[in-house]
Amino acid sequence: ELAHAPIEKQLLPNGPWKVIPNAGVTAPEGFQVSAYKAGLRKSGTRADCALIVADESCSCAGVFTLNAVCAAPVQFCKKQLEVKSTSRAILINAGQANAATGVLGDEDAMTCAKAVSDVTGLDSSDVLLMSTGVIGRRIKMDKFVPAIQALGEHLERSDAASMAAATSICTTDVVRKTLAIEVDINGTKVKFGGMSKGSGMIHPNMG
Amino acid sequence: TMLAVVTSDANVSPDVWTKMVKRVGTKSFNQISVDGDTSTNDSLVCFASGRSGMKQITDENSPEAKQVEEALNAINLGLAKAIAWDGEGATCLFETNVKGAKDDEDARTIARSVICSSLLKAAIFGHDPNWGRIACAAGYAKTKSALDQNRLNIAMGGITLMKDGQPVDFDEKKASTYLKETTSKHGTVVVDIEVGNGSGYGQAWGCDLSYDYVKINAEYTT
Repeated sequence: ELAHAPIEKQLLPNGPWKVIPNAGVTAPEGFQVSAYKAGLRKSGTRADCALIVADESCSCAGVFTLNAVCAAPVQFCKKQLEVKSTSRAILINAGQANAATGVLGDEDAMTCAKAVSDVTGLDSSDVLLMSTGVIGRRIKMDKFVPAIQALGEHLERSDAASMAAATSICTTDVVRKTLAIEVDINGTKVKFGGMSKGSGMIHPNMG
Repeated sequence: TMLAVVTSDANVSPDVWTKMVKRVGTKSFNQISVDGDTSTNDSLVCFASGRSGMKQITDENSPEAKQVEEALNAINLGLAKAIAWDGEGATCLFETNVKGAKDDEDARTIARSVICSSLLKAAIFGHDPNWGRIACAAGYAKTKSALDQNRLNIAMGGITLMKDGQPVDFDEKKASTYLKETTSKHGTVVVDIEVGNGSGYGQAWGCDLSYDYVKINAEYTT
């Protein structure tokens, strides 16, 4: 397990929002998450993949690296979101970045989306992907595809699962990064949850 | 690589949500840097389920849209700053605030230039309040409008180091102690820069550069 980043105490800007303690991506209504140890990491001591699934179709938008050498999951997401601005699920793995992996990397990405579709019943056009880890290596699909099945079978709406997911996507991170806030808009409580990872190779230029 | 996923139960139409996410991404994750290397995988994806019960937002200029975007920006800033805070080998978060630029884009460009300077990042690790390196990094920022060095004001931790382009006779020991105390508790080193009297304001976040950065990356298979 990783320690928690001091977001609430040090990093979150002041505003009319209230922090929801120990919560993450399932704090808002309508989301479930799971994390699993597929064995993708070089040192296989931690979970290394996560799946977030929405109960219903969501408005969905993304920004992605403008690096011309971009990973297969990045290309996959860009194509999906060019066709429609809605989505239901996102699958994330650590260990291998599936970048600079050529046509086989693209095929792996599509296989991952189909595996999510198979276990959740979603259309694969409603599935997005993210990968992080070593560049130039294909994802260990023999381990990952069965893990996607497990991820789909263990989805839940809980803070514990949110924390586990935030930890599972980390690579060289010393702390896990997750947060949830609530804001009152015309008497309605609106919630936001999030998780991020990153420690090195950090100079985002996304569009 | 940075990855980020944000969920919300706000009810926002897909086209308005897309515009919000683009603006927020520009002000948050695109304003951090640890080592100047842009990854192949950087991604930010945001979902809005609409399950909060609020009326759907279809006008991006409505008060409700502003409130949602403000909260979306806040959570993205928190997550983005956490990455810079956790930069490999870092002992502090390094925040630069720029005001007085011609527009926000120029201000953000200057702020990012400053937090990206390897020389300045190393100076912070060494507790050296090296205002010359701050001025230098501001000066080579690729802004649309030229920077007038005679209007440059620089402060670190509230201590004025440069005023109207002239170095100030400041308490160097006090400034060094500020850096030492901040890095010892993995706090936030704050640099404030004024470049004129324009309305442009921008922020950027990085971290110091320590020996451990080299150690971590020399041992990480690429």
